[in-house]
Amino acid sequence: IILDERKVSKILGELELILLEGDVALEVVDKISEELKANLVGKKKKIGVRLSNLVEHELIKVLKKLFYSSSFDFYKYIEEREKPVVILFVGVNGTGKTTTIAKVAKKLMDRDHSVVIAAGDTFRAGAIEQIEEHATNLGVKLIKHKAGSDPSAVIYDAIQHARAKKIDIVLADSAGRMHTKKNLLDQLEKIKRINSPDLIVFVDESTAGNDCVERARMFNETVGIDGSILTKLDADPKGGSAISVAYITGKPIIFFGIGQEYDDLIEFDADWLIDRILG
Amino acid sequence: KLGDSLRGIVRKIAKSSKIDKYFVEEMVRDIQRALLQADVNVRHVMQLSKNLKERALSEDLHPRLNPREHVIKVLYDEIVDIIGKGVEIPLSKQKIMLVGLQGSGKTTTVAKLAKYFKNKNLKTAVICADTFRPGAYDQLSQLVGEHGIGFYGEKREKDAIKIVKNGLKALKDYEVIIADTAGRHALEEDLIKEMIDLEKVFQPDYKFLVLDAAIGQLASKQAKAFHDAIGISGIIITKFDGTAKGGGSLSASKETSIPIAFIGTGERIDDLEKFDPERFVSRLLG
Ligand SMILES: Nc1nc2c(ncn2[C@@H]2O[C@H](COP(=O)(O)OP(=O)(O)OP(=O)(O)O)[C@@H](O)[C@H]2O)c(=O)[nH]1
Ligand SMILES: Nc1nc2c(ncn2[C@@H]2O[C@H](COP(=O)(O)OP(=O)(O)OP(=O)(O)O)[C@@H](O)[C@H]2O)c(=O)[nH]1
Ligand SMILES: [Mg+2]
Ligand SMILES: [Mg+2]
Repeated sequence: IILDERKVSKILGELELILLEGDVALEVVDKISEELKANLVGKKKKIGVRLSNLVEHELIKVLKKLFYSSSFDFYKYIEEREKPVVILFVGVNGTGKTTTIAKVAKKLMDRDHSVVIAAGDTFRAGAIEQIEEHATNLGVKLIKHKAGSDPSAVIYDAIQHARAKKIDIVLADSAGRMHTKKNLLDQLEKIKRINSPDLIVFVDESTAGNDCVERARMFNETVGIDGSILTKLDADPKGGSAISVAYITGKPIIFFGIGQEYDDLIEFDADWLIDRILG
Repeated sequence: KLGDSLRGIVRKIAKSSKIDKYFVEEMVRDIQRALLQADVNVRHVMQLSKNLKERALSEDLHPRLNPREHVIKVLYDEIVDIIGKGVEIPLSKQKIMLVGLQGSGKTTTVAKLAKYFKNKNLKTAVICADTFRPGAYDQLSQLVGEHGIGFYGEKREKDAIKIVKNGLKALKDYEVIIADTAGRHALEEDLIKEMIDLEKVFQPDYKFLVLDAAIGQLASKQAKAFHDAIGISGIIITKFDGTAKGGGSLSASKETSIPIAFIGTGERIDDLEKFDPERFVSRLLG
């Protein structure tokens, strides 16, 4: 049987609603739907095969391709990269950057790496105290300057410290900032220019919906994203924002944050996520 | 984009006292997309568009509105029916409690609300009842520090109930007392229980649920859980200075009948506005 446009569109419409309910951004759902239509309309299907199963199967293929094309072995990268490896964490306000840095520090120390943290948020009230408490809890060295000082200088200081003490990894925190504030994005660009981080990790929350597209795109266009971490998956959103971020950036999702404790960080698993969203 | 497609459709419309069915369907389709893109709950978008279509087609055109304005007016009324026109908080002695998901902007908003009342010449103080988050005490005390706002907290105390009890005694000469609480979500049963216990001890006159403007499809479920637990008086939407449209708050409101009270528009202590339904709806529709 030749697949006709009308029947395929009807099934696509139902799948689109499932993706939207899973927090995949409308813009991304449109693009995925277009790709599916192009792959299916006019093609042949065997008589016994149900159309809805065929379309869903094709959707899963498209989603897997999206993730496999950008897969990345974080630990292998760290092992092989010249030390110190400098990782800068960026994102809008409140997404979980500071807490995620603490979790990543624990993961790396569990694998026998030495870590230093740079208190790169010199702006927000209580930011340095917050990361200092995490560093103390984990027994990690923290480099900090006083509140209001230049974040580029703190991070620079941390990198020099890592070089002098032969520390493997520098995890640099930065203040949350709205992607609508050009001066704040410019500040990130300056941090990047001065410190040349090996990886810029975009931290966003799985509890956000369509806005992930705007934020990921803006951060990617101005400072460049090498990979992303999606937090707060334990609040039980479906996790479609990971699809939005992966689609817009073309870069890997490295971890999911699944809680507020130091061990609440799991490696990204595309098959698991796709299964969760499609129910 | 919604405006361009609507202008294109309006050019084809003939004058009549009832509106053209084809025109309404086109417009409702565009509105659906705008609402979905704004993070309104998918189920709510379907309900809203069904109601909108029925009302727009059955109601007579207002003599002074063109067909497009008629549909927008019907939609505006539907939405304002849900979110309300703001919450009038009396300028008198009262206690206020802020709750919400992790990172939604509660601590910052507690400081902003405190400044709001201080500006109206009410003796205002805040209590840090977040015993979980590292640096919570420092964050809130620094935020209210220079503004003549009272502060109570106990850095080493892990029992939030104790802090609230002690805080109420220490701050008895203040007119407005606002309590900051730790972030929590519906699946954290022990934290939901803590919130219920805090509410019993603090006995707030107003309980605000703080929601990030960018919150997605889980907004209505979370709002319902908070409302079922302690009864919410109003929603405060934060981070409206980003690009997020706040559709999640619309859904939270629809699910629980809680009105929207304030909007946070930045990180500074003055970045708090009273809720304006017209501006909210026009932003929602892009
Ligand atoms: N439930 C849950 N909460 C999280 C997760 N990650 C972070 N949080 C919480 O989210 C809140 C904000 O986390 P922060 O680490 O301060 O976020 P941030 O991005 O550094 O915030 P700013 O620096 O203010 O932009 C805190 O209460 C964290 O404990 C997660 O995976 N799950
Ligand atoms: N741009 C912007 N940032 C905001 C707004 N409200 C809060 N923030 C920022 O969002 C981040 C989180 O705010 P907090 O006040 O720490 O959030 P919280 O709900 O108390 O977080 P937890 O206590 O960890 O649950 C901080 O970086 C704030 O400065 C707002 O209206 N606009
Ligand atoms: Mg932070
Ligand atoms: Mg807080």
